[in-house]
Amino acid sequence: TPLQNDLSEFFVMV
Amino acid sequence: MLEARLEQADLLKKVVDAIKDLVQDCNFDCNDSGVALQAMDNSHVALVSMMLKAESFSPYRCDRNVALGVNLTSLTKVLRAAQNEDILTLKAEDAPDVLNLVFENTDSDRLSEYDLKLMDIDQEHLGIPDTEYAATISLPSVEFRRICVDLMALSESVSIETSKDGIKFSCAGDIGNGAVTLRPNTNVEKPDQNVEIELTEPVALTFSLKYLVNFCKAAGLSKTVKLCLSNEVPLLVEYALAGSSYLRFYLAPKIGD
Repeated sequence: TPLQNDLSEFFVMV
Repeated sequence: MLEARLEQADLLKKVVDAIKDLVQDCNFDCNDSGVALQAMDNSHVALVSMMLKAESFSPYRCDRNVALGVNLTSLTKVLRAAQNEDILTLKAEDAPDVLNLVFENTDSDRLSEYDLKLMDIDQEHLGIPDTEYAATISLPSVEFRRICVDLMALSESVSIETSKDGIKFSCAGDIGNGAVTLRPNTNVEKPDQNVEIELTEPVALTFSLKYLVNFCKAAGLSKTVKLCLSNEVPLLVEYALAGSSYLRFYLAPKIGD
C-alpha cells in the first residue's frame, strides 16, 4: 500500500 | 455585528453535511467579503476550504472581522430544525459567545430562533499557493461519486491518470482490479453532463478513496465538480456554488509503492 503524504508538506502554515 | 441572510437554508445545511465528517471544530471567519472556513482533518491529509461570498447572502452585513468557533456536530443539530426552503439568517455580535440562527417559513408564518454556543478554536491556517494545474477536469458530480464509491468496493486507493484522450481512475485490490475511463464529451443540450479536460502535461497520481468518497458528499451542492491535478501536489476537488462561492477540498497524494 502506498504511503500517505501529509498536507503540511505542501502548504505552509501562516 | 454580523447579519447574513440566506434565501434557502438548504445551502448551509448541505455544506455542513458535506464537511462534518471530515472536520469537527472550525472557525467560520466572517469579514466584509463573506464567510470563509478552512480546516484540515485530524490526520492532516485533507483540507476543506469554503467561501460563501457576501453576494451569496441578501442582505450581508459584517462590521468587524469575527471568527465564529463552531462545533459542526452541534451546528448540524440546530440546522436539522431548519426546513430546506426556510430563509436562514445568521447573526452574531462583534465579540460573540453565541451564534444566533433564525429560520423563517414565510408561507406558514413560522419563525424559529436558536442560539448556538461558540468555542475558542486556535486553528492552524495554511497558505495555499496559486497553482497552475497540469490537468483540470470538469465532470458531473454524481459521476465522480459513482466512480469513487464503485472503486472503493475493491481498494483503498485509486490511481488517477489524465491524458488528452481522457481521465482514467483505476484500482487494484484483493478481489481484483477495476478501472473507469472517461473521455471528453460535450452535450450541447445537457452541459451538466459534459466531461471537459484541459491538459498541459499528463498527470498520474494516487489518492485514498476514503477521502474522495467523503468529498463526494458535496455532490448535492453542484451538478458538476472540477478536479485539478499536477504531479506531486495535492488534488483540488471543487464544487462551485452560486455567486462565485465555493466548497473546495484538497487531498495529499499517496507516495511510493
